[in-house]
Amino acid sequence: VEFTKLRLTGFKSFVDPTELSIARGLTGVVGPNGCGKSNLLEALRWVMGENRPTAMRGAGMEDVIFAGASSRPARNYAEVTLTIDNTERRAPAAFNTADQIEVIRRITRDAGSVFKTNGREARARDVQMLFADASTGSHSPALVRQGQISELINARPKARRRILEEAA
Amino acid sequence: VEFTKLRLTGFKSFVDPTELSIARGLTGVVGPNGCGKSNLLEALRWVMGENRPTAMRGAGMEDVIFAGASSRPARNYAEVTLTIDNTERRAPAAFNTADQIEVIRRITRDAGSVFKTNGREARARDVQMLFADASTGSHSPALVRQGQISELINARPKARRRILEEAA
Amino acid sequence: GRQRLLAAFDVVNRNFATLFRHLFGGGEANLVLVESEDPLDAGLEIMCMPPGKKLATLSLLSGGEQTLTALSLIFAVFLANPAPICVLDEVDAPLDDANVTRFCDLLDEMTRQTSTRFLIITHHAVTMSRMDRLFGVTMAERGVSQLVSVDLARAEALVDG
Amino acid sequence: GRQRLLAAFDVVNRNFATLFRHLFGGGEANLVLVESEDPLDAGLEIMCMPPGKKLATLSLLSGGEQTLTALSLIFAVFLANPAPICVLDEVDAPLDDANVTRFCDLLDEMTRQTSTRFLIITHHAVTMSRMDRLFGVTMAERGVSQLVSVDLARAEALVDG
Ligand SMILES: Nc1ncnc2c1ncn2[C@@H]1O[C@H](COP(=O)(O)OP(=O)(O)OP(=O)(O)O)[C@@H](O)[C@H]1O
Ligand SMILES: Nc1ncnc2c1ncn2[C@@H]1O[C@H](COP(=O)(O)OP(=O)(O)OP(=O)(O)O)[C@@H](O)[C@H]1O
Ligand SMILES: [Mg+2]
Ligand SMILES: [Mg+2]
Repeated sequence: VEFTKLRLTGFKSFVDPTELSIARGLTGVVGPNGCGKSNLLEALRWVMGENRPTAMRGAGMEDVIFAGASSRPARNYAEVTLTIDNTERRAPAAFNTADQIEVIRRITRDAGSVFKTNGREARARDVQMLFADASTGSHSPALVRQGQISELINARPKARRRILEEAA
Repeated sequence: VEFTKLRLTGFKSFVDPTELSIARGLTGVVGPNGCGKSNLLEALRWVMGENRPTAMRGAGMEDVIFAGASSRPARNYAEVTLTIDNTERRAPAAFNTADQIEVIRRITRDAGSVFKTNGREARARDVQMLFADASTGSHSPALVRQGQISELINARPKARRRILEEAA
Repeated sequence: GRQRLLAAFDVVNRNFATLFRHLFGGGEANLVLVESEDPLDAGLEIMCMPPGKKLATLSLLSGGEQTLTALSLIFAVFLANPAPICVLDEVDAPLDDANVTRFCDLLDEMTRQTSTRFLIITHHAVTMSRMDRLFGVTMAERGVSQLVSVDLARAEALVDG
Repeated sequence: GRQRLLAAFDVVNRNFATLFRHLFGGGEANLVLVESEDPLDAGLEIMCMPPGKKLATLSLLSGGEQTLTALSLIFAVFLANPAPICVLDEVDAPLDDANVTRFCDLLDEMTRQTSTRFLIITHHAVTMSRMDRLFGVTMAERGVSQLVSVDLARAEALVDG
């Protein structure tokens, strides 16, 4: 499977619909402090099924919904869509009927979050399986959070072993 | 009191006698990764009485003694001298007899470490008092280790309060 | 103990709010004692609001914003009881050039308000250019550190490795 | 589980030693399972020796050396089981320009060996210049993020804030 596009609406500081195309090779993301770069990585982890608010640097999961700015009111929901190219048909059986898979996650204030794959509602567990089978997911060691490198160095040996289990 | 000079011999990667003059204002220290910049801060903390090996990034305190390199044999001792200008005679009474105070700490393999102030042996506790009275010391909040900023941010509120006690 | 800590808290809190506005070019911030009625047992919480943004807990701020907030706190404590020496080891690493410049402005301000001597370890070209003098550490012989006094051009070449 | 973990350990250990030598331009490094006979309960220790230096535990290495060692481990695991996407958020912050260049050489190598797509968040001008394409994130309206496609000159201006 190949990831081709990430679309955010109302997710953290990305209040307006924003599309990041993910092409082959190396794509650089730059910008001043506090402009929203790390929020993009969190949007990717979130749509892949992350369920710990601390991984979104928040207290509760609703902290991912746009909380407002001086020129904009707060929003009521946040939504992220991940587009996957499946023309080589390598996805798990349950998802392998189409050339393209669109995974959508949407959270609404006071109503919790819902997943959809190609328009049909899906369980978080199914979405997490889809990504685990593709050697990725919200806990993938290939997603390195800001400051995570120094955590890996200072971690106890037993905690470091966990990174090996991902390779197994 | 004013700190004017730091001299290292056999301390970590500074095997040859090295003198860092500390002038007024802003002194920048630059150099490639792994060249020894952070070792200078550790030398300063150490001569002021630091007694935790982890603050020297080592397992035991003898890890501060030059361990050798491809072109040099290991050393048997490490020594750091801090020169303090005391012309304004603000030092605590026990040290206030001279215009200049030289604090020396020396550690020898298998023999522990010894302090000297102006040539006479001193106890670690006396040296620590000298610096505490001068609003500094090995735990001073004005000595910020590499990576310490993110520790302060991620610390629990009770651990953060400790920085206030230094100001009291 | 308790009176002194409360007095120190008031001074540091006032310094913190001023330094935060200085470093962020606006916004609001303050310290709060939490988790206990007794200041000697309480925790220190940091509430801050960068300019144009909603009040955030520290964890929602970006890496660079957290660094600037932490520097405001460190200098707030430092101003309450200035030390003869201050050493900062690559504190500017997460900052973009605009914030590095604000950080250097703050350092200049500190040298005006106190007689503290500063050692600033850095890889940032902007910070190097704002120093009064520069020392380079090299390893001409692998594993053996040497200290040399350098000018700006030579310092930049050193960092380029 | 035990057999698979041991097999993975062997592959990752071999990758790690190669990548370490690649990133440091020499030296030796390997992984060791410690604290228990049972691999499923053991800890992972990292032994490394930068070129020209004595064998050191991880804690004695410098900030930049630790970053390169950790990157070697992350990529060693990654090569054992390549993911469709890899995102690195300012992992190059502690590195000097020479090491940033080696880090980018490693990224190029990864794009040759796998079909993984990489998103690299960075402030380093050297890293920016080695990307295939660049996106800038701006906050024209305070608190509101926007994504724009940029060229190198515009990207450097963005980071200068
Ligand atoms: N729910 C939300 N609504 C609005 N803004 C939010 C929300 N959550 C976080 N933010 C804002 O997003 C900003 C942080 O963005 P982010 O961490 O992505 O910055 P960054 O570009 O990575 O910066 P740096 O270079 O400093 O790491 C913060 O200023 C924070 O206030
Ligand atoms: N006792 C010792 N004997 C010899 N070398 C030592 C000793 N202790 C530490 N070192 C060496 O000192 C080096 C680290 O120096 P230091 O941490 O000061 O680097 P640095 O200039 O701060 O680099 P960076 O920019 O990456 O932070 C390591 O490579 C380590 O091997
Ligand atoms: Mg960030
Ligand atoms: Mg260092």
